[in-house]
Amino acid sequence: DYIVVKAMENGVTIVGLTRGKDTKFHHSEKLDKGELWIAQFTENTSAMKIRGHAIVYTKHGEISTG
Amino acid sequence: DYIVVKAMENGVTIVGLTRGKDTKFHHSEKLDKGELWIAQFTENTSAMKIRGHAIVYTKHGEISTG
Amino acid sequence: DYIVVKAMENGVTIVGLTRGKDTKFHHSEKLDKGELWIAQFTENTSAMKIRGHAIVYTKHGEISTG
Amino acid sequence: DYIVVKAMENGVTIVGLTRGKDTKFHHSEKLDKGELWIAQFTENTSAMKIRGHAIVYTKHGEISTG
Amino acid sequence: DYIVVKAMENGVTIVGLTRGKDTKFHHSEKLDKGELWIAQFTENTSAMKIRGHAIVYTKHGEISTG
Amino acid sequence: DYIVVKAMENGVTIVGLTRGKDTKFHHSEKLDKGELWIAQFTENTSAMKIRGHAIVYTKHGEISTG
Amino acid sequence: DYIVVKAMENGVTIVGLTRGKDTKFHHSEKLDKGELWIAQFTENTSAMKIRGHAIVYTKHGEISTG
Amino acid sequence: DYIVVKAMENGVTIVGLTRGKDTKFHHSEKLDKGELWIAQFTENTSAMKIRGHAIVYTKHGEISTG
Amino acid sequence: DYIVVKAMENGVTIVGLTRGKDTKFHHSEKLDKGELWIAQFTENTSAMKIRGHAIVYTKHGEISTG
Amino acid sequence: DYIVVKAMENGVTIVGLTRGKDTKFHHSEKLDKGELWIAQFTENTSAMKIRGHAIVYTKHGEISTG
Amino acid sequence: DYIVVKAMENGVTIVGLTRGKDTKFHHSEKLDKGELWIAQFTENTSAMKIRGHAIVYTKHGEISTG
Ligand SMILES: N[C@@H](Cc1c[nH]c2ccccc12)C(=O)O
Ligand SMILES: N[C@@H](Cc1c[nH]c2ccccc12)C(=O)O
Ligand SMILES: N[C@@H](Cc1c[nH]c2ccccc12)C(=O)O
Ligand SMILES: N[C@@H](Cc1c[nH]c2ccccc12)C(=O)O
Ligand SMILES: N[C@@H](Cc1c[nH]c2ccccc12)C(=O)O
Ligand SMILES: N[C@@H](Cc1c[nH]c2ccccc12)C(=O)O
Ligand SMILES: N[C@@H](Cc1c[nH]c2ccccc12)C(=O)O
Ligand SMILES: N[C@@H](Cc1c[nH]c2ccccc12)C(=O)O
Ligand SMILES: N[C@@H](Cc1c[nH]c2ccccc12)C(=O)O
Ligand SMILES: N[C@@H](Cc1c[nH]c2ccccc12)C(=O)O
Ligand SMILES: N[C@@H](Cc1c[nH]c2ccccc12)C(=O)O
Repeated sequence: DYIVVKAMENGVTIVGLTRGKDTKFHHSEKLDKGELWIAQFTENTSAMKIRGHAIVYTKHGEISTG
Repeated sequence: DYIVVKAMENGVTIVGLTRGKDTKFHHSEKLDKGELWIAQFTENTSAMKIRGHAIVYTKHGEISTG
Repeated sequence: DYIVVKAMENGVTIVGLTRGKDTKFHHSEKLDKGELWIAQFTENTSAMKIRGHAIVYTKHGEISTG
Repeated sequence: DYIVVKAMENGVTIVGLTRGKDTKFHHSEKLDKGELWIAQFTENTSAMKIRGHAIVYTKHGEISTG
Repeated sequence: DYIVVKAMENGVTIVGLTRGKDTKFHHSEKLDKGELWIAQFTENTSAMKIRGHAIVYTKHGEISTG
Repeated sequence: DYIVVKAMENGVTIVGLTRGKDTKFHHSEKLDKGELWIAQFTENTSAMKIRGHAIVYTKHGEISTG
Repeated sequence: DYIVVKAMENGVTIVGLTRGKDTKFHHSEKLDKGELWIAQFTENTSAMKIRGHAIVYTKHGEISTG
Repeated sequence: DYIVVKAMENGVTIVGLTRGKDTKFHHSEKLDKGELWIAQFTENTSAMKIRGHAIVYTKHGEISTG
Repeated sequence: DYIVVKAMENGVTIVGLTRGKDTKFHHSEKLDKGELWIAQFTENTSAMKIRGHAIVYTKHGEISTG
Repeated sequence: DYIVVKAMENGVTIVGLTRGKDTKFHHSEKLDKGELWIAQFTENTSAMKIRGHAIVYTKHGEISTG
Repeated sequence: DYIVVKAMENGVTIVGLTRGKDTKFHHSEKLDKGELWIAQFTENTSAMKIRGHAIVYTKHGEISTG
């Protein structure tokens, strides 16, 4: 399973949160306008948080944020 | 399996509840308007509770809350 | 497999019943109007009971209760 | 695999029957009108019997009883 | 895999036959009109026989008997 | 995998043939008109033979015999 | 995986050929008109040959022979 | 996975080629007009070659040869 | 997974290339017009090359070559 | 799971990010206009970032970048 | 999973890149016009790069290059 994030403005951030008993930020990725981020759920990432104006492509459809 | 939550107002909260004999809150995530939360069911999370005005994307369709 | 419950009034309750030889209540969750509960079947939960006015989203479709 | 039972009157009963060489009642659940029962087939339950006026949602469609 | 039997008259019977080298009756369930029987194929049951006026819901469609 | 046989006359027979190097009859089931036989392929049964006027429901469709 | 053969005349034959380095006839089944043969591919059967006027139902569709 | 070959003339041949480092003929089957050959890919057969006028039914559709 | 090649002229060749660190020709099959070649990807074959006028049937559709 | 990137201008870059606790660049691939890059998620790559004008083909659809 | 490349001109190249921590060219295949290359992702190949005028058939659709 992976999701796709297309930044519609500069400064869109995608945060990866840790899998396990704790839920902490382990990585934050900044995107410029037009850039694409494609990321899986993994052994280390069981949740993601997205800020800024972007289009997020998931198995449940396309969702615009920001 | 993951769900997607798009906050339609500030202060939307998603609570993760523990898997196992006990059912307790283990994490609560606050979203500002427009932010997106994408989270899986995991070894530690077998139930979630969502409060506030949001759109929740699940395999059973899009559901608006609040 | 998970189901989704959207409370259409205050005081909707979802009860989790134990897996195994015995069938007992192990957890009861109260929802206020507009709140959403998303929960899996697990090693500890093999049946659920829902009371009050709600919409329940399952793989067999959307079902209104209460 | 789970089925869903929506009681359309008081006193609807769902009986779980044992898996294995013997086929005996191991649990009987009573529902009031409007209540919902969602239950899996499990290590202990390989058959169910439903009495009373209800709608039963299964992978083979919606079936009304009683 | 499970099948669903809806009795359209009193006295509908569903017989479970044993899995293995022998094929014998191991359980017979009587249904009254309107009652529903939902049963899986199991380690002990590899064939079923249905008598009386009923509707049987299977993966190959709905079939009326009797 | 299971098939369903609906007898359209008395005396319909379904024969189960053995799995393995030999192919022999291990069970023969007689159906009266209107009766239903539902049977899986199993560790002991890898072929079936049907005689008489019946409707046989398989994953390849409904087939009338006799 | 199984196929279904409906004999449209007397004397239709289905031959099972051995799995393994050798390809030999291990069983030949004769059908009378209207009879049905349903058979899986197995540990002992990896090919079949059909002679005579019949309809053969496979995952690739219905095929008439003879 | 299996394919089906229906001979549209006498003398249609299906050759099975060996799995492994070598690719050799291990069996050749001759069909008369109207006969049907149904064969799996196996531990010993990873390629097939078909000569003569026939219809070959595969997961990629029906293909006429010769 | 298998592909199907139908030769539309004499001299169509299908080459199997080795799986592993090296990529070498291990088998080349010549087809006459109208002949059919059906071959799997295997432990020894992870790529194929096709020359000459043919129709190649794959899970991505029918493709004509040459 | 693999994605496909078609460069619509020179200098399109696809970066592979490491799987595991750390998220670092492990490879960056430059494409000229018209070139195609097809890459899987792997034991070493759990996220990718794409810059420049390209079309990216994913299971969630075709997405243009840059 | 495999992809298919149909060369629309001479000199189309498909490069296989190594799986693992390093990403290096391990094989480059040259195609003449009309030739077809069908190749899987493997233990040794987790990315491919295609240059020149070709049609590439993938699970995400047909894509023209060059
Ligand atoms: N650490 C949590 C992260 C998480 C996943 N899904 C969630 C839903 C709600 C809250 C937290 C989470 C876990 O792995 O389970
Ligand atoms: N601790 C419970 C949480 C839970 C999951 N599904 C439920 C349904 C109802 C009530 C509680 C739950 C469990 O893992 O089983
Ligand atoms: N303890 C029971 C709960 C149950 C599941 N499905 C049921 C159906 C009917 C009655 C009880 C049940 C079990 O795990 O099997
Ligand atoms: N004890 C039986 C219950 C059962 C399942 N399916 C049935 C069908 C018919 C009769 C009984 C059954 C078993 O596990 O097999
Ligand atoms: N004892 C038999 C029952 C059976 C299953 N499928 C059948 C088909 C025909 C006759 C008998 C059967 C078995 O397990 O195999
Ligand atoms: N004993 C045979 C029965 C059989 C299955 N499929 C067949 C097809 C043709 C002839 C016989 C068979 C076997 O298990 O393989
Ligand atoms: N003995 C052969 C039978 C066979 C299966 N598929 C075939 C295709 C062609 C020729 C023979 C066969 C095998 O198991 O592999
Ligand atoms: N012996 C070869 C046969 C083969 C399968 N697919 C092929 C494609 C091309 C050439 C040969 C083959 C193998 O098992 O791999
Ligand atoms: N020996 C290579 C063959 C190969 C498969 N797919 C490829 C793609 C491109 C180049 C070579 C290949 C391997 O098994 O991986
Ligand atoms: N190293 C991270 C990379 C990653 C995957 N998905 C992510 C989502 C958000 C941020 C980082 C990631 C991991 O394997 O989990
Ligand atoms: N060696 C890398 C190759 C690779 C696969 N997917 C990628 C995406 C981007 C960059 C490199 C890659 C790996 O196996 O993971």
